[in-house]
Amino acid sequence: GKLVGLELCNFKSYKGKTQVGFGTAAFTSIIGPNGSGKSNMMDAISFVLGVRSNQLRSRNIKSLIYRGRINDEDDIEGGNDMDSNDENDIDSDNEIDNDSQNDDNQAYVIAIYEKDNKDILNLKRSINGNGSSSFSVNGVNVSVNQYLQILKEENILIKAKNFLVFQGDVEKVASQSPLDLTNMIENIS
Amino acid sequence: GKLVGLELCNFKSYKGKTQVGFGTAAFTSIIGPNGSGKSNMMDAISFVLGVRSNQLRSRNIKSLIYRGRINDEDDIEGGNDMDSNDENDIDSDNEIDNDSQNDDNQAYVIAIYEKDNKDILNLKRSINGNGSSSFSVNGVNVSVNQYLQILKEENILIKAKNFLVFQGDVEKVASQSPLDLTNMIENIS
Amino acid sequence: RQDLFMKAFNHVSNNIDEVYKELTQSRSSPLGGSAYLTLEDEEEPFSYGIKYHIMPPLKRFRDMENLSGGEKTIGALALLFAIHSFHPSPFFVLDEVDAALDNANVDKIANYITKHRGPNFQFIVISLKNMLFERSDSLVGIYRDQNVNSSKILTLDLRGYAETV
Amino acid sequence: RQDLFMKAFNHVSNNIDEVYKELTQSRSSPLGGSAYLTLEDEEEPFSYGIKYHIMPPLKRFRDMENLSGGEKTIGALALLFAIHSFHPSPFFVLDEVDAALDNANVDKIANYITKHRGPNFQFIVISLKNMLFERSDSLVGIYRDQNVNSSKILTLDLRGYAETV
Ligand SMILES: Nc1ncnc2c1ncn2[C@@H]1O[C@H](COP(=O)(O)OP(=O)(O)OP(=O)(O)O)[C@@H](O)[C@H]1O
Ligand SMILES: Nc1ncnc2c1ncn2[C@@H]1O[C@H](COP(=O)(O)OP(=O)(O)OP(=O)(O)O)[C@@H](O)[C@H]1O
Ligand SMILES: [Mg+2]
Ligand SMILES: [Mg+2]
Repeated sequence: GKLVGLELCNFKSYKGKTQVGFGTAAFTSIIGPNGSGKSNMMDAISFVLGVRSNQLRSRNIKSLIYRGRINDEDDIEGGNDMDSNDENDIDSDNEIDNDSQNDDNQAYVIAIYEKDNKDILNLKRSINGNGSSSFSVNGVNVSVNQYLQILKEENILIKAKNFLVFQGDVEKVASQSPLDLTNMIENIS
Repeated sequence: GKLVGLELCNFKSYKGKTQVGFGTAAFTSIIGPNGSGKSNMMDAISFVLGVRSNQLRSRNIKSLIYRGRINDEDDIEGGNDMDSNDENDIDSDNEIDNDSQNDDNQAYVIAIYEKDNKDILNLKRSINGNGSSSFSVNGVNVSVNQYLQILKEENILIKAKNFLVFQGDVEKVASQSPLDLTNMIENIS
Repeated sequence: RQDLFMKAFNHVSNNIDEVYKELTQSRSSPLGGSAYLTLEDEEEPFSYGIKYHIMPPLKRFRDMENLSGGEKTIGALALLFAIHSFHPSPFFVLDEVDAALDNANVDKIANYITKHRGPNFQFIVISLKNMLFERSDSLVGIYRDQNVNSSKILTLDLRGYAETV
Repeated sequence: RQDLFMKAFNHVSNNIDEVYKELTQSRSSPLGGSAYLTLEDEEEPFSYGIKYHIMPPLKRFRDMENLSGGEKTIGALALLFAIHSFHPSPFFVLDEVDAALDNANVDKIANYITKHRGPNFQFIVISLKNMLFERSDSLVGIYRDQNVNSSKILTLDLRGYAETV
């Protein structure tokens, strides 16, 4: 099978709906300047496959949702500088409205996957208001275990994650401890 | 002041004596293919300034000494493959002689440093047979504390190490814990 | 459980040298380097570990800790690709794995990917180096649209363009 | 002890924003981003910590954990250069700090170094990117001499050559 495309909705730095297609290409490169959103795209792929948010550079699932404004709670504790920022940002009230509108919309990622027999699977993982996530396959809600089982049938083993190499992690793979290496092999066995 | 040049003797991948001059350049780049010895050159600079061997990718001081042959003790436990390597390497006996010749020579690094008043300091740190190291300034043996004091007068604060950024460490500087950051500031105060 | 583990271990162990050689062959070293895995304890593989040994081309055997950044990266990719061949997942996502590589090694990774990609082995690679991304079938360009404070996407199929010489 | 600490802290805290702006200014953002340090506990700086906050140009304020690899690298270099200005050591040695940077940011680092280098501020930089090393005064080329199984060195003073256009 292969990953044919993705749809992101309010995921990390992607506001609203964003679609990306990989078409029939077997080798796709993602390029762009620093801070543009490349690793966030990989986070979207990892998220929709069931990887936990703490491995996606986020404290919790809710911080994966797109945030337009300066609304990190702990940022406000950052001292006076923060207040002066708000003043400069006179349209910030409008911004807040926008933002809460975003918060109304849920955030989700859909992976469009084509199986070897050309069947299409729409794998969707959404973030709910209460910080939990729900899973669906072709529009039908499923439990997380059913979801992971469907992935496993496609040899997508989230526990092993040997096919996802996050930024800065590659060298660690070679110099990991012997026990970690055993673990890695065990996860694929 | 400035670092005018270096002399390495049997240090890491540098066999025998190697000299390098930075001349009057205020911005020097070290370039070369992967595995050629660039980071080893930085290790030589760090070593001569008093940085401990465990921060130079080495288990102990002796592994900083140039090794020509396959002579890692733990390598030999690596299984049959090792034996077949030795066979291929039929001149390995000669190699061993070479190597023990190397071991006769000690290993050292000299940093040639020019003070603001144009005085030259030859800062030397050598590795002794028993795995300890000794320090000398312009040919006169000094204790490690005297050595570090002379460096401190030049604002070379080895404890802070804020002027040495090892390969792969730069991002960690920005995301270090608040207590580590306090430590960093304290070391320069 | 032990049988399954040993099956996986033996598969990877038999493959790793071939993959590593393919990633390290060059004009100056047609054979490439060598790599292998050893079990710290043959009897109880679970409770002990697996040691990974690499010998870059033209070099003496070195412990992992002595290898350079680029040498470790190549060793890591060889291990990942060897493990992948056991239960091949349909795709790989690699985020700037070429950061520590010199141009010669970037070229070797590009060669490996273009040779092994296919309908059942899809590569999605994030890279800042044109020597790697210009070899791909298609590009996904990401930029930040300042007006709406959001990341945006452009896609371009490279297969329509003639090979740049 | 506390006085010395506060003196260092205040110096770095007053400098960090200026250095960060210098490293992040560009045509699209003439002002650059902003950066500052806060003490977690004003009374007892030793026992608590110092928090470092960065706001890349044209972005909302973000916690360190949300920043990208390249954004963190620029933030780290700004902090290192700001700390350096307190008790300036005579030289800096930087080993492939440009690995995560795109070309625009490599150029900014090269500009900063060429502007601040001088008789009392020497930069020794290890790099694989020609956009950085071609800006230096001199080059030290390292290669492996296979015959003697050793690293060897060549030096080249670039100042004699005309600027490449
Ligand atoms: N929940 C969120 N809402 C809005 N923006 C976010 C959110 N989480 C992260 N970001 C933004 O995403 C940016 C980081 O993006 P990302 O890590 O994908 O960059 P990148 O393209 O990988 O860059 P690099 O080449 O430096 O690695 C940060 O600047 C941050 O502002
Ligand atoms: N004691 C030693 N004796 C001989 N060779 C050594 C010794 N210690 C390390 N080496 C060799 O040095 C090489 C690594 O060099 P170094 O880390 O300086 O490379 P580099 O030029 O920084 O490469 P990269 O660009 O990949 O970071 C290893 O391949 C190793 O074989
Ligand atoms: Mg990234
Ligand atoms: Mg290196």
